[in-house]
Amino acid sequence: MKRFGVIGLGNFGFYIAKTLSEEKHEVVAIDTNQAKVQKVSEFVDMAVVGDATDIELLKRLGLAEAEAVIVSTGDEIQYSILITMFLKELGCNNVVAKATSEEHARVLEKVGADRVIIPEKEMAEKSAKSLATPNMIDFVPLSEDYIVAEISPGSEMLHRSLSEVQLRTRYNVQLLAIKEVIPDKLIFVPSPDYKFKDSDILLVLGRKEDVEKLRRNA
Amino acid sequence: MKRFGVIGLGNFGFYIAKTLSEEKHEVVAIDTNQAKVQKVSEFVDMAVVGDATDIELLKRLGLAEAEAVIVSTGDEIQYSILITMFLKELGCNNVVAKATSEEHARVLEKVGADRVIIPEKEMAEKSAKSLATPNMIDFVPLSEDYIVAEISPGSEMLHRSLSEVQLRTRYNVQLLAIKEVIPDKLIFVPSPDYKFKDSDILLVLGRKEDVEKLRRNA
Ligand SMILES: Nc1ncnc2c1ncn2[C@@H]1O[C@H](COP(=O)(O)OP(=O)(O)OP(=O)(O)O)[C@@H](O)[C@H]1O
Ligand SMILES: Nc1ncnc2c1ncn2[C@@H]1O[C@H](COP(=O)(O)OP(=O)(O)OP(=O)(O)O)[C@@H](O)[C@H]1O
Repeated sequence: MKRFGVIGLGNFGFYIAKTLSEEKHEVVAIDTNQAKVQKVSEFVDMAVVGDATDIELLKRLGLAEAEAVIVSTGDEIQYSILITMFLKELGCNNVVAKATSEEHARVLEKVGADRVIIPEKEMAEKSAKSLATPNMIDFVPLSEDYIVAEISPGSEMLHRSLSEVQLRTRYNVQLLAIKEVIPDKLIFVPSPDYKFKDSDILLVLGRKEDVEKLRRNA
Repeated sequence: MKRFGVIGLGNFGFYIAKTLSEEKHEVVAIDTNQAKVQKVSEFVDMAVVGDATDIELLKRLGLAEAEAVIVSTGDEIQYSILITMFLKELGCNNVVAKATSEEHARVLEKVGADRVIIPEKEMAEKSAKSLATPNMIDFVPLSEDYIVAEISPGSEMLHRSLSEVQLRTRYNVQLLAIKEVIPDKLIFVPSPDYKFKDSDILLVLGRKEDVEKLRRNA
């Protein structure tokens, strides 16, 4: 069980506080707005109405010893900048700051933020990539060019067996698992005779361009 | 090459338009604000200053035939609600709408949005999960309880070989690959003699609770 601080309870701060509480961690939440503090008080351990630019308040709440403190105080960038700087000066090991623009992100990094997130930007890039490649349902970038992706079998693969399709030799892509949808089950080491259905979801691993080629050609 | 519409060029709309253009798709971007339209005009195919609640404009721009249209017009929810409804009435197959709250999301679904995103909520949940389980760097949920996760080797695993650690028999977890950091390379089928280093990142597949157990005990 770890202590986390969440400063600023807009959407981002609210859901971070909620998720960390659901994961059974100790959450200290701060906002100047009483109604917002009220909303989280039912699930966080300590809900404080206060101004987080008050360095004494940050100290009193033990945020220097927290596992991480999330700073998400919105568009007026001077507040998240000051709060981030104060937390780092107090010795907090992991300050995660939400930025509203690239410029804001740069200043936050300069004052010591360990991680800066622009939620709309990261979700936009993720959504655009999945819109642009419609049967690549989701992907996790592993290193420069390898990805794990979920793809649906193309016309070349449907009703053919795994051994016929030869993903590794022909496409240089490794099949990790097959998610069958009806009934819902995951097959880890599919038999070479397994025949692909159009409701299957294939979990594959390979270089980004190889997975793209498989998706286009198969 | 597919056509996409992006309506509303705040952070989310801006980065979706930019990423889709980088992926070489045709992007039609609309906003009432000239400066925002100016910002995207260097990379989208068509940058239009206009009010997207004008159904004739939506028709003229061919958005009914687009692969998908992203509606991200901000806090005044009436606009994204109307625009979403109009696009569905025109026959657009995939309307992705950005919502600012759960209530806003419900209305958007009722008027036909195919997908509703609350970027801050999704990023907050993702960030909270990775903060809460610090050596589970990222995970992709595959089905009810299976996940693909990146974990760092625990004290039980360091400097021991893969065959000694016996991930499958002892932990019921499948090792998919090892990401070595120096130099940066990915090993797909590690030899049984491979010895784990503390800079390694292990890509594993297994039931969520088994991966958690491995992370805690190993
Ligand atoms: N100095 C401060 N101390 C504590 N809380 C603050 C301070 N300054 C701003 N806040 C709070 O931070 C919150 C920021 O939320 P707001 O919705 O304005 O911004 P946001 O970060 O864009 O939100 P979202 O996460 O929804 O995108 C507000 O609830 C505000 O009261
Ligand atoms: N009827 C409309 N037609 C076209 N554009 C519109 C319309 N209504 C609002 N917009 C535009 O939508 C954009 C919404 O961006 P804004 O930054 O206000 O909201 P947001 O969705 O919260 O942004 P972010 O993606 O940064 O979180 C603005 O640029 C605004 O001009």
